[in-house]
Amino acid sequence: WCHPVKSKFLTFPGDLIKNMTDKQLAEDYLKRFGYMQVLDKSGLQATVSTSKALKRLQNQLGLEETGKLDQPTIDAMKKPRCGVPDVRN
Amino acid sequence: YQTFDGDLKWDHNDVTYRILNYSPDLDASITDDAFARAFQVWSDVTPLSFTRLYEGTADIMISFGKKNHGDPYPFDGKDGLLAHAYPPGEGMQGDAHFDDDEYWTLGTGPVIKTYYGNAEGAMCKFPFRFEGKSYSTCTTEGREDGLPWCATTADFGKDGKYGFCPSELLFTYDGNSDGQPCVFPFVFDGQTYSSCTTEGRNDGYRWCATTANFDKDKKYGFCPNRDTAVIGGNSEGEPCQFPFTFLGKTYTSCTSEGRSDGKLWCATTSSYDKDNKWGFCADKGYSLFLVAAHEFGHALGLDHSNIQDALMYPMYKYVADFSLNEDDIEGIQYLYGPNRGPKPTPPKPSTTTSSPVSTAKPTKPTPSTTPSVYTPVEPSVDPCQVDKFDVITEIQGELHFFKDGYYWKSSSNKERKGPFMVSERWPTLPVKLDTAFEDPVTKKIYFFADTQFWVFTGQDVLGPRRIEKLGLPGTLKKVEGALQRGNSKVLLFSGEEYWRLDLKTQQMDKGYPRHIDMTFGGVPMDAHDVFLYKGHFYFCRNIYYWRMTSRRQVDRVGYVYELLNCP
Repeated sequence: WCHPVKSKFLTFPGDLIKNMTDKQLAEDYLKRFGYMQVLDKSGLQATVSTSKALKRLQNQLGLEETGKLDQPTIDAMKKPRCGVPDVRN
Repeated sequence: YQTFDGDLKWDHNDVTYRILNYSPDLDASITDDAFARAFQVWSDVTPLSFTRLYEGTADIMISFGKKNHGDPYPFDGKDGLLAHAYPPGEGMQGDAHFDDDEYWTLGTGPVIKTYYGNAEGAMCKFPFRFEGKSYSTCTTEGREDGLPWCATTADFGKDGKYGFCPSELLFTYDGNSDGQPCVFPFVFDGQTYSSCTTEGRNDGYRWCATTANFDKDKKYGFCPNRDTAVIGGNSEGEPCQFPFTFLGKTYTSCTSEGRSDGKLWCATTSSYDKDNKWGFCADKGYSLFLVAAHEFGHALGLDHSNIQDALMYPMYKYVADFSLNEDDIEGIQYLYGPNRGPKPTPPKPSTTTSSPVSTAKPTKPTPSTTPSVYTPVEPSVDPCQVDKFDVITEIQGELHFFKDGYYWKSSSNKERKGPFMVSERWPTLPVKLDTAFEDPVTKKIYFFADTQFWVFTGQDVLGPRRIEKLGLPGTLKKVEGALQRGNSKVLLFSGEEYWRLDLKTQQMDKGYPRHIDMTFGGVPMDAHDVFLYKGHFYFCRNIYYWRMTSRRQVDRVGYVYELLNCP
C-alpha cells in the first residue's frame, strides 16, 4: 500500500473562509442573533455572560443546556439559517 | 411559536406581494411557482389571501441580493445566512430578501428547465445517454451552434426528447431587453467583452449587452446561470471549464482536492494554476420554496420557534413532503384566526374517517386512472349567489363553473352537480384561475392563471409554463377568455383584445391582437369570462351574459345563474 498522498490545502482567492476560531464564531453568532443583549427590569439593555447567552441559545435550539461551547452547539452555529434574530430586543 | 412585540400583523387579509427580481439559478416560472406555493402554505390555514402585483408597492416586496443589498443587514456569501424578512408594517416592513450567493433549487439539486426543442419545457433528466455516452450535465455535443442542451428522458437515442438548457446564448432575464439573448462580442465602456461580466455593477450579478454596443444602445440583460455554473468562489456564475489543471494535475470533473472542508469545486479557466479562477460546484442547493415559506411567516408576523420540526425554526432543514407543524398553525392562527372557508386540502386516503358527521366523503381517486366520478364536498358557497365566476367553460359536453378552488357542473335541463374540489381532479392548479378551455380534438384541457398556463391530459399535467411560450406578449397580465374556433384554433381574450392560437403549432397566428369590438360588436368590452357553449359565444360580465350566434349576432342577454339551472 503506498503511503496516502498528503493532501495539500490551499487558500483559494475570494474564498469566504470563515477562519474564525470557534470562540470568535460563538461571540459573533450570540451577538448577531440577539442572545448577548437582554432588556433588564427597567427596560435597559444589559449584556449577559457568554455562559448565560449560550444557555439561552441551547434552549432555543433544543440542545442540552450546558452553558458551555460544546461540539453540538458549535455544529449548530455552523448550520445554514434565517438571518432574523432569535431574541428580539 | 413567537410573534413580534405587540403582535405585529397585517390589518387586512388580502395581502399583496411583488417579485422585484430573479435569481440566475432558477427559471422565472419556477421561482414564481415556489413563491406562490410558499404563500399558499399560510393561506391554507388562515383567512389570508395573497395577490401578486407587477408594479407599484406591495405589502411584501420580494428580492434577491448579495452581501450589502440595500438594508443594514448584509448577507455573508455562500451558506450561513440564507435569507431574512421584516415583520408586517409600512416601507421595508414585511419585505423578504434572499441571499443570491446561495444556490437556489427546490432542495434536491439542479432544477434545469428546458426551452424550445420538443419536450415542451420539461426538466432535464440527469444522467441521460446520448450516442453511447452518459451525461450528468447539459452538453453542446452534437451541435455546432454551441447551445447547451439535454435530454428530458434517460435515453435520448430511444426517446429523442430534448430541450435547450438555460444559457446566455438563448435568453437573458430582467434588464431592458425583453429576454433577448446576449450578443458577443459587445462593447462596454470602450472595452470588448466576449462573455457575461460583472463589470460596471457592485451587486455581483453577471450581465451582457443584447446588441453589439452597449455604450451606444444601452440594451442589456442578466445572464442566467448555466447548469455547470459555479457558486461563490471568485467566479460566481461562470461555467466550470473541463478539463482544467490544478497543482499540475488534470481534472475532468469537480474535485475537493486542495480543500479541507471537502466541498467540490472546479476552475473556470483551463488552468487554475495560472488564472486562480474557481468556484463551488452545484450541490443540492437550498429549497427556495421552504426558505420562502419560512420568511413569509416572518412577513406575516411570526418570529422564530424553538420547535425543531416547526417551519419557523431558525435552521434550514430540507423536507420532501412538507406540511406545516401544529406550532406554526397555532402561531399564525393566533394572529389571523383559522381558514373559515372549507378545508382546502382534500383529506388523505389513509386517514379517511368515514364518520357519519364527516362533511366531506373523501375518496381520493387512484392517481393512475382519471376517475369518472368525483365526490362532491360540503357546499360552502351557493353557486346561485356567486356574482362573478373565475372560469366558465365547457368540458366533456358539460358547462363547468369555477370559483375559489371549487367547480360545479351543469348542462341544460340536468340537475346541477357539485361543488367539487379543483385540486382533486386537477392537482397543482392554483386556487385562483382566469380561464380554461378544452381542445376539441385532443381533449387536452388548458388552464390559465396570471401569466402561467397548464395543459392537462387526463391527470397528467404539463406546466406551469409562462403564457409567453404561446407567443403572448410578456406584458400580458392574464388571459380572461377562450373561444375554440374550428378544430385547431382558439381565440384567447385579454382586456379589450384577443389573439388566435394555433393549437397544432402552439404559436399565435399572425395579425393579432385584434380589438374585440371590431369582430364581436354588441358585447361588453370588459367581459371577464368568454366561452363557447353549444355553438354560441358567451361573454360574461358579473351576473349577466351576452350570447352571440356564430353569425355574430347577439341573440340573448341573460343571468349566468340561469345556466346553472338555479331556481
